[in-house]
Amino acid sequence: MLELRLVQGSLLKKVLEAMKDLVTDANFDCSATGFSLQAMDSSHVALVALLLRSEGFEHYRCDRNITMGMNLNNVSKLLKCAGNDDIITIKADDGGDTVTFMFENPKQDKISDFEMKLMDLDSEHLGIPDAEYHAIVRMPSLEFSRICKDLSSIGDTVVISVTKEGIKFSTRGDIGNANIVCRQNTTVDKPEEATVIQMNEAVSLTFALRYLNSFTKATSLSETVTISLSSELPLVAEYKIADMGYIKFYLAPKIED
Amino acid sequence: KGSQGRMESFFKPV
Repeated sequence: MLELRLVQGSLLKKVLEAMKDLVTDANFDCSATGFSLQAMDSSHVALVALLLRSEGFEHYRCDRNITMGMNLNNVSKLLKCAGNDDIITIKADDGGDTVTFMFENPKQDKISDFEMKLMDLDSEHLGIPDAEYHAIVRMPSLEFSRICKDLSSIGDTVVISVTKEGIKFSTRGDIGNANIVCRQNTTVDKPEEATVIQMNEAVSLTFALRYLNSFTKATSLSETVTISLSSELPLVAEYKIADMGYIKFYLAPKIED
Repeated sequence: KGSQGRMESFFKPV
């Protein structure tokens, strides 16, 4: 028996919006730790890892570990039927082949439930070891989103370099080239407006902009994004989900021929 | 421009 009650239902709506264009079908894993997912895009260039910890739910019952395969576009369609202020409850029976999403409005005078068939999906779980990154940059998520969008009007790929000077995003295309540098800036009114650069070693890597643009669909989940870079590893863009966990996007770099 | 890397080149299946 699985029963998860999330008072801030809008979080789940935002999480699905952030993932549904990147990943088509995915297994949601439910355990005592929380509600999680790891999935790749169809070309295996990007990976998304989601964790919503059990403590973040008002009620969390998961008698045994359950894996539930779902089409994210269909889940997103169902969650669009929930109001932004609704409480969302996810229910499933052990060994069942359906999941139920229940929505309650704040006045508690409208209750909807939607039952969806589960899918049997091959699991493609990758082991992601903890790593020391060459550079970790925390910046406002809206700023990162703006940079990715602006640069994709000029080029298809971006070179992200971190040096003592700051984090530099560079692209080139038919009409010319562009460079955007963000320097460390901690003299801000609110901590979430800061750009904080931790650098152990200078690093420079090339990435496809369309994936980064897809990651920025998570912008509404967090005011800041943390970008981790290492020369031998995929980039990680992490959006923390307040009091609950995170959504992390991994992107494999372009490799020099 | 270089070729696009894939996740499996960096992380192994478990």
